[in-house]
Amino acid sequence: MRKFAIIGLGKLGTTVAKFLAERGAEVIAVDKNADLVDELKEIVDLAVKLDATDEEALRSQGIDKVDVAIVSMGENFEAAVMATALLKGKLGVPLVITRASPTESGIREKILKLVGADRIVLPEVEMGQKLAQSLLLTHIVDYVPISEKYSAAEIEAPRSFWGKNIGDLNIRRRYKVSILEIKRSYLGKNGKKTEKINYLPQADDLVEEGDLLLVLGELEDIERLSEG
Amino acid sequence: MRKFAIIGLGKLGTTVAKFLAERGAEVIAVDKNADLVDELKEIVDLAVKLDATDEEALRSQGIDKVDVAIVSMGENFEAAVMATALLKGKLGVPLVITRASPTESGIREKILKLVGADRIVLPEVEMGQKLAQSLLLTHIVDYVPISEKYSAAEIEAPRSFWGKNIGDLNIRRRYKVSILEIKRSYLGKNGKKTEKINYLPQADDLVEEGDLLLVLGELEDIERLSEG
Ligand SMILES: Nc1ncnc2c1ncn2[C@@H]1O[C@H](COP(=O)(O)OP(=O)(O)OP(=O)(O)O)[C@@H](O)[C@H]1O
Ligand SMILES: Nc1ncnc2c1ncn2[C@@H]1O[C@H](COP(=O)(O)OP(=O)(O)OP(=O)(O)O)[C@@H](O)[C@H]1O
Repeated sequence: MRKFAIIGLGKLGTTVAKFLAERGAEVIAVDKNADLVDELKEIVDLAVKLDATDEEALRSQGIDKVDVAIVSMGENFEAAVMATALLKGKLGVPLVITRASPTESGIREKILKLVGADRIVLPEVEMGQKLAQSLLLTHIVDYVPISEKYSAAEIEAPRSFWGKNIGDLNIRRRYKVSILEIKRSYLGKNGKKTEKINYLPQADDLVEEGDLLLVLGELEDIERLSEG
Repeated sequence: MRKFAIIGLGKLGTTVAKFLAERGAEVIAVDKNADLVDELKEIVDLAVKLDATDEEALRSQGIDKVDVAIVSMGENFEAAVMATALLKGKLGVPLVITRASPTESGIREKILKLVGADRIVLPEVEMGQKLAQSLLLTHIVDYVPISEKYSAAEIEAPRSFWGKNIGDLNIRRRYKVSILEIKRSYLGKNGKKTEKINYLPQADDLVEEGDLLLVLGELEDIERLSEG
């Protein structure tokens, strides 16, 4: 498994460090704030207080031997630039992923790329755009962009589908969309709501009122299908 | 189209307000910081400086008439709780989505749900988990979770596929994975790298060295396929 270094233990850095360590990956976590370092001491292989803009400090902790480094210091742009440049330029880390804060012109992303960042992440922007896009699609419960062309989405089964079987509806030919799952809620004996999921439904499976359909296709086709 | 109110114009709030307004939605943007409000005056229908914990101020700007409100004040938890409670409890906004900051026990999310938030978003956590998961999958270039069971992923075409056509590889039967796209890079006449995408490839389409495959299936099956 690859070895990881997480530089900056804010909300993003801490989430990534914990997720990787819990699945057995070797993780070195670094921050200048001792309290944040202490929180992770029990969870990761090595958690150490140091200044990430100090090349010798990074090298002394074996950061030059990791496969991937994640730099997450959104509010401290100068430190993010310096750490990225050192990790890529001086320590030779093969993959450096740096978190940036959005600016009108994107100048921060350009500078980070210039000093060697292999990938830039902008959590609030990526999340904000996905949230806003899903809110614009009125009949769609949740939406996941997959590529330029394809999306997955959870939609309420349109009224015209209720009581009909998948074969008769001929969805792939009429709408150019595939159904991956049908999710149906039941009221159990104890009055608790339970959910049953029918994966890759067959031609004779029925669609009922209240069903949620997980579908795959182009967004326009999914919108058309969701309006039934 | 639905009417939206965006409360708090940090990175997330600003991204959502701009995305919705650029696509024609009616947006009211609110913040106590005049500079942030001024930035959006040209872009949204109404941008106004006010304290979001003041019920009369919210009502005076017609926030009780919107369909969706997004509360994005991650660092100011008390204001987020108060604004959420007012929007849902007093102003009757049908859908309130509130941004939270992660805590060890998840107590902030629980309180926000208690005072009426319909949905909670945690950008750094959701982004951090997705980033960490994609880093653990070594042969996978990018990964998109779709549901509990299904994921989409971009993988490098395994060596055993080079020079073979899709029909002969029998991928759906052997690996239980579908191929949505084959992405191939060319070096154009001017020496620039261009990309060509083959959507929903047919049985006689060839896979070549260097191709990227966009696939859909269960993560374990995708990992097995990517190791060829
Ligand atoms: N020079 C430095 N060396 C090491 N750690 C640093 C340095 N400068 C800042 N940090 C640490 O980086 C962490 C993240 O800082 P910041 O708040 O800028 O990030 P963020 O990416 O916005 O966080 P979040 O993921 O919480 O949104 C802080 O814990 C801070 O102590
Ligand atoms: N009572 C309030 N009324 C209106 N606006 C407020 C109030 N309290 C805070 N804000 C505004 O909310 C905005 C977001 O604040 P904060 O930095 O807490 O959010 P955030 O969600 O972490 O931001 P980001 O999306 O940038 O990560 C700020 O611009 C701040 O001025």
